[in-house]
Amino acid sequence: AEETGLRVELAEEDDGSKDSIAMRLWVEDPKKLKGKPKDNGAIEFSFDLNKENPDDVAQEMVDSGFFQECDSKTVAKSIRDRVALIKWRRERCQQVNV
Amino acid sequence: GSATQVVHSAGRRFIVSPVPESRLREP
Repeated sequence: AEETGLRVELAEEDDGSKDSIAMRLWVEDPKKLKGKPKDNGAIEFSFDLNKENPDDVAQEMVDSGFFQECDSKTVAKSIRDRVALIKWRRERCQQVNV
Repeated sequence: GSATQVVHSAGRRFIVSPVPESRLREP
């Protein structure tokens, strides 16, 4: 998150069982983006951890005018990193429970 | 603060709300 200038966090508690989870993304450092983001705030959205692709969500954010096309990969990376962390945490919890 | 909603044609809903000040990075 530090390198992209974007921050993605969970917008709800992760109970470890839901496929779809609410996340919140906002711009922490606009200088790290190539284009100018829409001055908006925190964007909350739901994401299916098993079925969805961060690239698709990033493109939808671009389509919706939140970010410019040149930043779609950066947005996707930020979401992908957070999704990877959520999955890693879940796996770790399962191992501990076992 | 007030939240606004944007629905993409693919069906995903984006809810935009102000970032809580406590979450903003220190200058």
